[in-house]
Amino acid sequence: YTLFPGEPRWPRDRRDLTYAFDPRNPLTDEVKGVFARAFGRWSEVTALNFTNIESFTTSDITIGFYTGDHGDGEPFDGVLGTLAHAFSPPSGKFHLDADENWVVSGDLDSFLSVTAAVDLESVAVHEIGHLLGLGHSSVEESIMYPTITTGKRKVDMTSDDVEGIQYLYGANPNFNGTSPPTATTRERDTGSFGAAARI
Amino acid sequence: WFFPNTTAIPPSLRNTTRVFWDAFSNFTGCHHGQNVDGLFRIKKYFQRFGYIPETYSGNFTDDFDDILKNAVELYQKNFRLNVTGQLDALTIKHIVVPRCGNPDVVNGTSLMHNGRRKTFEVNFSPGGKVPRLHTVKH
Repeated sequence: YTLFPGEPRWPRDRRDLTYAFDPRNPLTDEVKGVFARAFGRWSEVTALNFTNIESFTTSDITIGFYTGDHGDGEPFDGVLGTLAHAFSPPSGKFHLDADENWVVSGDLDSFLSVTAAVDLESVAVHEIGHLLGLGHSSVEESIMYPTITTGKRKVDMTSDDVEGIQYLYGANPNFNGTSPPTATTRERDTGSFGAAARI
Repeated sequence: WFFPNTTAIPPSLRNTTRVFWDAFSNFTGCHHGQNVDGLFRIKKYFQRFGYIPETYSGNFTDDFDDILKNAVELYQKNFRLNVTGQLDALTIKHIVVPRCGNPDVVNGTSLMHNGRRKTFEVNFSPGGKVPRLHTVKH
């Protein structure tokens, strides 16, 4: 795992972080639920909690889908190319390219035949890692690897990711074991965690 | 564009051509010393992700110069490719894969190497013309 220069992180007195969606993006509960699951994957292994709130202006983390030049000097480039970006702590800005074909269900059936679709949760988990202070990793299996192949779903934390986030914030007291969670995608998506995390 | 699953994606959108980066395939095989029409665009790509510092902005040519060679080599190290310094097929294949927009190299420091919290610093000469690659293991 890697960290941003200077190892920025959310301060000790801010372990319960809020996130909000840009009100200009009319997102369904299903889409918001994808982000809730993605945040949950990080809070599962470290001492951070995330709560969705309505107030976009006061939230610690702000999430928005935008196209092209959206004002931060890092314009999106249409379908594929760059998919999203996020800023290091304590900025909390998380931007996604609205031009992508985002798949929100996590369903992998026939996914491999689609070359221009991207799994939203996979990208969300990666970008949240940036929001929390992790940089890109050269471990290809890790969440924080910079690229994602279209038609692939990658949401499982590797030991590289877990070690990185626990270096920054410590372990979740309820996270027993040093190895990353091994639940399968299907177990997670139908289990109590996935359901409870939905907004 | 949100789709509940892949079957919901209209056929016309399923195999959309990548707008910009697929064109990079034309640079496959390019190496140091060549001048290839449009090569400046791949320098912009590398600059976007931190492999070429912002100080070089606006001065890109189509020459495969030392600046580009060093950027390619660092990219290849980061992605554990064979470090050839050339835009070989495997390197190009990696470049066109969709990716996060965050840079891999921040303020001249690449953090993307194998191992825990190793950092590799990329220092550039004060004159700003000939970059010098210098790695430091922390």
